[in-house]
Amino acid sequence: STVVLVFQAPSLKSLEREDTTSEFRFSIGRGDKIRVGEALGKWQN
Amino acid sequence: TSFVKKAQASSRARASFSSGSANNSQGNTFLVPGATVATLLMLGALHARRLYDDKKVEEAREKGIEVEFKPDVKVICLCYIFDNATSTFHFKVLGFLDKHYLEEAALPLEEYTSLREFFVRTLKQGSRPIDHDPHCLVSPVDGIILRFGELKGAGAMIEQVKGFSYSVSSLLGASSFLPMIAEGDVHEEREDSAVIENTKKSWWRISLASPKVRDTVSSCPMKGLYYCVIYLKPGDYHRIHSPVDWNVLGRRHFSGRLFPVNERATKTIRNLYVENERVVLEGLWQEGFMAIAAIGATNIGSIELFIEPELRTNRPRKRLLHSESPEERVYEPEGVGVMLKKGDEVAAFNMG
Repeated sequence: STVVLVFQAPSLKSLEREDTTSEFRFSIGRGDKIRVGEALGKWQN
Repeated sequence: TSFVKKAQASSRARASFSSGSANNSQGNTFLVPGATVATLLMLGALHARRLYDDKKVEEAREKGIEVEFKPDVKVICLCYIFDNATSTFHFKVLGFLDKHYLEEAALPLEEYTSLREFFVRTLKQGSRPIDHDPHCLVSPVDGIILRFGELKGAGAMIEQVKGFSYSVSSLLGASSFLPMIAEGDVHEEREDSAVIENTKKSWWRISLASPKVRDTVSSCPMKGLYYCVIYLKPGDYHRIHSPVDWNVLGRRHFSGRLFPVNERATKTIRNLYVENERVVLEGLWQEGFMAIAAIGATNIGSIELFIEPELRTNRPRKRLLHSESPEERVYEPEGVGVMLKKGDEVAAFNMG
């Protein structure tokens, strides 16, 4: 079985426009094992 | 007798076509019936010997003599080689399972009455600590990361493997609330983006009021739309959790096939994830759009939604009448839907 996540997150474009100071970055790599609750990606405020 | 006669007749017929090999054919004629007769005689002899032995044991018991078990060489070999080796092997396999799966299961192994129950097991409290950083998005499942990235370009394609791609709209449904824009409007969108961002939910309301089929070729995803594909191996923890705090506004069920989703299948079956049965949840979180697609596979029977227990998937009739249009449901109250916290259980992959 497979799960696909599709989501909106802060991007570089919003940097130009708003006070956002960071874009979303994945903290994983292809082939990594991951468990429920572990971070997929982060952004700074 | 009739079988032997028929065999002889067919052999003679063959011999008439090849006169040179007449002697060989004559030899084969008696080989098959001879072997059959010998086997029958041997079985008869063995049965007669067993009857004789049983009669002797019965006579001995009548006289008050209890026959003792006398293991021969064959039994001793079986006991010492196969039994011991097998039990040791079982112990090692169970030890491996114990380390990787049983240790985390909420209940002891004997509490699970079937493999199906164990497959959808819950875990002990605290086995999966949730990263509560408000600026992070967590994994909804235990699995292996297959693909991830930002959706860009016409059609917003996700690469299955090199050469095989599928569009996000096909995966989530043509009436998805994906924040897409027409390709020609990309530049206009840059100027209007401030307005769009200020009214984040407006596109949702418009989509909900009049769901339309989007042309996946001529439309592009809005900037900042990401995806992640996670594969769950057989034996992994098969429950799906919420990746963030969000409001689930709708559900879409595609009654498809149940192809395997292993590495080999992804390389050979085009549009594998779009063909398989799946349940899609869509909604909103603090940064905008959010969707989770739970895709079934051969080892998965059905997908269970905890926020909608009455939903039934993997129904034979539905699979026979496989169609493009999914079954949809909008969660009430409209615009709010079902609120989920980060780490909450959302769904489970069932066996059967």
